[in-house]
Amino acid sequence: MAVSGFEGFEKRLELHFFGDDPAMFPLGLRKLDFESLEQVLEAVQCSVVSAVGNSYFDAYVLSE
Amino acid sequence: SSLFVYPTKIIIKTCGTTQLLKSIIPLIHYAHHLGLTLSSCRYTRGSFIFPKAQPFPHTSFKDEVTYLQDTIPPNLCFRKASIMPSKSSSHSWHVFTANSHMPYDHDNELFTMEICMTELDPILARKFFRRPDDGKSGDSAGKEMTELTGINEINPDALICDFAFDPCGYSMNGMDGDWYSTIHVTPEDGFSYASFECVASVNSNMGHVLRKVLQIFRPGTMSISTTCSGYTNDTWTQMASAVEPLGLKRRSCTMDQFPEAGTVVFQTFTSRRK
Repeated sequence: MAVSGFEGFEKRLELHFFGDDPAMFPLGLRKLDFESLEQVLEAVQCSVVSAVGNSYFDAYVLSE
Repeated sequence: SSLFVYPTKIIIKTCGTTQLLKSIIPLIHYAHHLGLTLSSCRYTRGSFIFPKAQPFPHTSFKDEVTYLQDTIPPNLCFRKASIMPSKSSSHSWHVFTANSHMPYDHDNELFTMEICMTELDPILARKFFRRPDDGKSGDSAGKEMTELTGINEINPDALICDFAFDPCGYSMNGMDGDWYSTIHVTPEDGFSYASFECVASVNSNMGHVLRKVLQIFRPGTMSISTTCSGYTNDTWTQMASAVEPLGLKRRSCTMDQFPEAGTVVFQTFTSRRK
């Protein structure tokens, strides 16, 4: 393998969901607890280093 | 790397040797427990600088597509994978989309813009190195970089969450209502890279944003990918018009349509100084 530095080019994944129960929509995926998100990110091999949210969505800065 | 969680949408963007596609199975699982079903999947990336360092399933686009095809549920039956070329064999845009019959919440007024920049101006890139033993937290050093570089001026209305890595590197997420933006920087000379991504209205003037981004990084090479849910994606002409007066010349432009997903336009630019 060639001598390599840190890979900058990102991989980007966008997933959309729908539900039969519109009552779930106000929070929907935002109801996922932090432990579940951490498990998802463990599979990806990164973790949360910083987070912020507003009334529309939550944003996380991840390691790597 | 960044993660955005909306009520019915998740966006994950990761760099390095992360195994992003391995998030799909657990996300489908957790969403199912919330009464939500996957209706759309879009995976994009540029050409890796160090492709041989990537772990499975990111070992090749063919492997990634096979993994996606095998992982996403069959109700997402409108599928397409495409490598959008440029004039340079080392800069291609890789796109996979899959959508279900049931249309998700298409918003034809919005588009996603993904900018990848390499060969950053070395003097500007130095601003993304931390001072040795600065005694600051990643959050505090990130905030300092955000202000020092002018990133906070791209959208003065945005709430910014930023982080500086040690010894170098920077990530930020911006929030403006339900619109996000994100920047990631690896500033090391020889393989410097920065990305900017945002969602915006097709009617918004992206000239200011592009000018600020180019002033902050002054890349030698840049690609812009725009994705629009509708089939009338003409925002790309706006991008080229805004970028070319800033010293970048367009070298290629490729357009492709994806079933039930919209139109992707991939453009590459290089500095006129090259």
